[in-house]
Amino acid sequence: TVTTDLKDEL
Amino acid sequence: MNIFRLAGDMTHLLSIVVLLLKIRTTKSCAGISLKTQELYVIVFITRYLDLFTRYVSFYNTAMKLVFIGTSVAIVWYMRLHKVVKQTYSRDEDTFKHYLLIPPCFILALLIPLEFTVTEILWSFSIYLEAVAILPQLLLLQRSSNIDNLTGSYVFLLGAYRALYIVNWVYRFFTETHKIRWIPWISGLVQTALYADFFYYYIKSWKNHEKLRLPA
Repeated sequence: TVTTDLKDEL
Repeated sequence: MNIFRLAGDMTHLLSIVVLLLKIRTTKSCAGISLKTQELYVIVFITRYLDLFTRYVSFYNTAMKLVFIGTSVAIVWYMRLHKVVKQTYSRDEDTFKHYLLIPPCFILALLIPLEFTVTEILWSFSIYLEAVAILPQLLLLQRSSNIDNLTGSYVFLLGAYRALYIVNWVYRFFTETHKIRWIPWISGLVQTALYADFFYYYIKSWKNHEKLRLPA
């Protein structure tokens, strides 16, 4: 989902 | 991980190192806004709530701990360290930073990434980070002379998010092909707030003159 690719950033 | 994001993270880390260097070596936090530093503690804590629940990579976890730890340490130095706290420009650091929190929180409730507690707080931290530099920029305008370390700190802080914007463009075209309104628009606003600082900083650097911001 969208949230996953957001969360590998600081 | 791409080169732009790594450069962004390293620039962000370097800005914090420069600030800690200034505070520790000169035992002074003159010209540094405590309010901006306090906002950054809130930004990091609300953004990294998944620190213990989601493992992305060693790098990711380590950097989150460093950002939270150093931002708390800086606020500790400015509030409690017996020598440093005397040098805080209290009567110039007057931006009512607590007024920034409700609008960012309401915006996070209206436009969260997903309507869950962690995502609302994550969106809140993105919005808050965009405006967290305002007290510091106001303080710089009031400071008669800005020392090199303070100027470098703010420059690096602004540059890191500009590098993140390049990272987002790169990822859009190479990986996700997804538009990410929340970080993109906030990141553009955040970087735009530094625009006039960047202009005067680069001008002072080119002309080898003291950095001064017009009041």
